[in-house]
Amino acid sequence: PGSQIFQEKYQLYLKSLERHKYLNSFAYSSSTSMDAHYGINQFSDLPVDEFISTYLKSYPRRYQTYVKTIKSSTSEGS
Amino acid sequence: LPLRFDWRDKNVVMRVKNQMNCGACWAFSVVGAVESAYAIKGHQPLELSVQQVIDCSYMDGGCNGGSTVSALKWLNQTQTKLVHASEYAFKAKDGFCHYFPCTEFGVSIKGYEAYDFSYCEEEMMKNLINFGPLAVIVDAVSWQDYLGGVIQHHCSSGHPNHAVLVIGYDKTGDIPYWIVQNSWGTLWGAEGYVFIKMGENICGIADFVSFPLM
Repeated sequence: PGSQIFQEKYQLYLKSLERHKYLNSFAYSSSTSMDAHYGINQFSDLPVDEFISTYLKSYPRRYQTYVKTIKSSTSEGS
Repeated sequence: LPLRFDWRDKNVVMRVKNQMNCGACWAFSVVGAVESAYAIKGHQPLELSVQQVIDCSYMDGGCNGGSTVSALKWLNQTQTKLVHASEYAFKAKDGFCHYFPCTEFGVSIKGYEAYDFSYCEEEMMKNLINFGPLAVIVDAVSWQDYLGGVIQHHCSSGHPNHAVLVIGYDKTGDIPYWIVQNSWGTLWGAEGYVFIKMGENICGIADFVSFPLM
């Protein structure tokens, strides 16, 4: 406590609390208890951009084809 | 289709892994799908090497990112045999590709398929049941703070950035949801899992779906 890195991490932690408040507001307004909940975890002291650049690194390539499926009338009917 | 289906009930899903600071979610997702497909074929469940895919899948960027379909394409084209995880351990960083003699035990695939099920999650359910766990690419920006429950809001499609493994679904309750295994360790989410509402392509879960053929 008192060091610069502590202060930086603490500010990030406070920001994460704001995010949790916003994200959890959907659950509180929902009628079901199954809604997702958000809070403190191992990523709470990470800036969002660092979280994205470290952990979110998969992407479909443009040239790759994903066969598009169409909803059939049978499945709609059933 | 059954109201609930979970490949963990058949003991063909390996434990939740931790990619640590290595951005190789794509490799974890693909290796998870291969491990399950191998076990579904009646073999003893095995943990296969993620590091082998990170180091050797030349169309991808190792810990700097990659694509599930590129990895499956590489596995299929080269008929690479994935060795046991203990033979080629995860180091959370890129390394040189190790080659093994043909006689070394390993698991190869017979093909792979890739689908966009964005308007047809029911078809995705059928594929999950018929072929095994599915490697998918989702938008996981809002997952930074996730602790549990079913994600139903503020998780858009159209910005794919993270690969995970769909291992089941549950439609018995008020909110039907996909059961998804992540690779951020068991301390994250619901013991390493995340649940995503079905039917609305939440997080783009049905946009980029692929799986190996064993």
